[in-house]
Amino acid sequence: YDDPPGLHEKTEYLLREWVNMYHNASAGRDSTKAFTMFVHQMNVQGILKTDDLITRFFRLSTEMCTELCYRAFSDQSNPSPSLVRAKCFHTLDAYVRLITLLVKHSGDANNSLTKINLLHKVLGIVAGVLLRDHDFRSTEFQQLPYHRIFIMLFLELSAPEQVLESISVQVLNAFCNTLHILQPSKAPGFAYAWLELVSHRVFLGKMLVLTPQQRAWGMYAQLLIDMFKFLAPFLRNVELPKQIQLLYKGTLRVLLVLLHDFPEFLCDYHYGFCDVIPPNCIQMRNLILSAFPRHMRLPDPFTPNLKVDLLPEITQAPRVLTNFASMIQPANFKKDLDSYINSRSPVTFLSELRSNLQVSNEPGMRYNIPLINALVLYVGTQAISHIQTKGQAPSMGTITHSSHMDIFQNLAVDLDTEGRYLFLNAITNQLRYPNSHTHYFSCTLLYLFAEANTEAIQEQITRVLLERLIVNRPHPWGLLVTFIELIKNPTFKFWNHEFVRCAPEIEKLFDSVARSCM
Amino acid sequence: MVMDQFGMVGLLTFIRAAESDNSLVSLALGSDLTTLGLNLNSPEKLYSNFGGPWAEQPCRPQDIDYHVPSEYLINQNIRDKLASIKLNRYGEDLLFFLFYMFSGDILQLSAAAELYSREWRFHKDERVWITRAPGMVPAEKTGTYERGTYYFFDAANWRKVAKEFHLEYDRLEERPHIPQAFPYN
Amino acid sequence: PLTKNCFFQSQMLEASSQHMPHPSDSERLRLYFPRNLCPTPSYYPQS
Repeated sequence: YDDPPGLHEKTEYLLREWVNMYHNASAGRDSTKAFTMFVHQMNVQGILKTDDLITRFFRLSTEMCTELCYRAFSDQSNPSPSLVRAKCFHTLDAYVRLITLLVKHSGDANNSLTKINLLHKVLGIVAGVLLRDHDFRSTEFQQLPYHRIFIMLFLELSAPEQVLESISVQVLNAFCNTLHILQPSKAPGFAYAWLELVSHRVFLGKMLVLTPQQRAWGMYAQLLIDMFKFLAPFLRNVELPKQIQLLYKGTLRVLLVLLHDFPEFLCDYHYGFCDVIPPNCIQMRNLILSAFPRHMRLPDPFTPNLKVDLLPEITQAPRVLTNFASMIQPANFKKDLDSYINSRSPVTFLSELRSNLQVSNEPGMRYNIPLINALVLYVGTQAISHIQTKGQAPSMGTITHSSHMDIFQNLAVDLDTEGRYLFLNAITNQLRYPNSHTHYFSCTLLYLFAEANTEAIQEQITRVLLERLIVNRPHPWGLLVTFIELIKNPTFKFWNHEFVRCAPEIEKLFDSVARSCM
Repeated sequence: MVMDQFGMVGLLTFIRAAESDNSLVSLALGSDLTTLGLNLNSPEKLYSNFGGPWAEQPCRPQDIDYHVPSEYLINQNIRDKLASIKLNRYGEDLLFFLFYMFSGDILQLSAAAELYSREWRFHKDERVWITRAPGMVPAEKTGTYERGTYYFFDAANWRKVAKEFHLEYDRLEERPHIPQAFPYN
Repeated sequence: PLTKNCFFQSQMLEASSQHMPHPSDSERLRLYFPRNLCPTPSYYPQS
């Protein structure tokens, strides 16, 4: 780093000075007296002269603080974890206060740009030191010092002070950027602390409640997607050693808090989450799909003769904040898709559809799952608009004989079992609380079952529904309503199929669900 | 029928495998999410005292930092000047407060031990502290039980309540044992 | 099949699960009433 000669010693001297001043009784309220004197010392030492020197000062300080913690961890004379922590926090908390005061007092009181720029700089430096430490020490890496710096800095910058409240959204943005850089896939040794930070009660409150117009919801959704992406390979391969189980269970806890406190957040971002959660991670996906707006009262799915299409909300489109249409690539495929939807041409579109969705011949990896999900939701929403422009509402009668249904029926017939499983999953992922998507895709699934030209299609529709029903609660309302219709309505002749009785467990499962329905 | 992993047989195979492989269960059948230490029926928001992804309990009131004037905080330098915590100097009221507020903490055990030494006993079934009403001898007393008038500490209403009670000695907790733990300071 | 990077990630996760974050890591240093978590009898009030 070509640090100028003597900078390391100067930094060490200043840091030591500051820690003593911070803990000194004469530090004054929030260390402001000590800070005034210390900034003078930094000036005398020339640290604040250039941006480069400030950057070096923060990097060296961060390295010294973390180094001190590693020494405390390895100091055998300290058996007590509490004492080790007290020793580390003695320095780390002082360092955090210094950063906080420098951020608060940099530039004029109302010049938020210099404050935020400095915060971005410091967070970036701490993240850089963490990543380098993570790579260098590998399994000896310890998350504690970095976790402490981030959480205490966040809490200090969340204090109810005018100067901080005026930059609160930018502060959140800076922390989300940093957490995104440090996402578990990039620093797995920091993953537990990362999830602790992301789910800290103050962070949740700031991100999901206190920031007006839900402006931080998109940032928070991105952080959850970072976690799902990290867990996905392990969950898909059902490789759940203890350390993964711990992280998976911790993520479930966080999702439960979101389901209970912020269901609208899960409703809005369900699509992006289900795009990265592996298809076999059923309970976590059910949890997300079970969210419904708090003002809504869901009719009991087991209500006899429930008239779903008479529910007031059933014609309203849910908010989907992911731009799924833009995920339909490449552009000429999207162009052909739109052309086919509008005019059923080119006629080759259907016969080429499967090859557009396939990405390899590797079993279990054959298809582009995000593309299938986007295609299904896009075609479905186009169909709903088309039906509604005719002044109708989605129903078993209005969804048929359309280019949209051509596409769905073609996929049901033409795909192999893996592709069809993913296709049916994409449809079932839309079975949520009463809204137009739930209703349209529920009718579509039942229509595909009724019109199936092979029993395999009906079997796989049953499989996709059943595997979501046999897991522990919660279960999405739309899933229950659809399955009950399938097994109750004689039109579908459900009970005649061999696969209903393929094994005692399966038969028992169907009977128990049927009994709860009757 | 579909004979690969994408049909009913595939699901059945996974369910059967999960019966013998615990790591599969959490995916195949999911877990009972009501056992993760979150009160999912709470009318209150959970996030404001969420203990974190690894916590089996919500935060206790004293675990949550509130923005208080820095003068309220104990500074490192005066820590040693403050009297150390000696439970035998505190009244019953404070001992009960520490017992009920510091669940899962050494302090809960320490308060219990001090109450024990003041002739309070914790009833393991009633889950309440009781002591003999002063000056009241048991109406009946044997080697295994006694009957008489006792004071129950009613934590809900925070007061002592006199009650007639048939007291089985073996339902009373022995003297609480305080594990050798590393004090913070 | 899990990639080599997945195995590295699992290894790193396993190592860091040996020193999980402690609730007090996210709290102001408690000089007077520090957390001293310890197992208490199940019949004691737990929350």
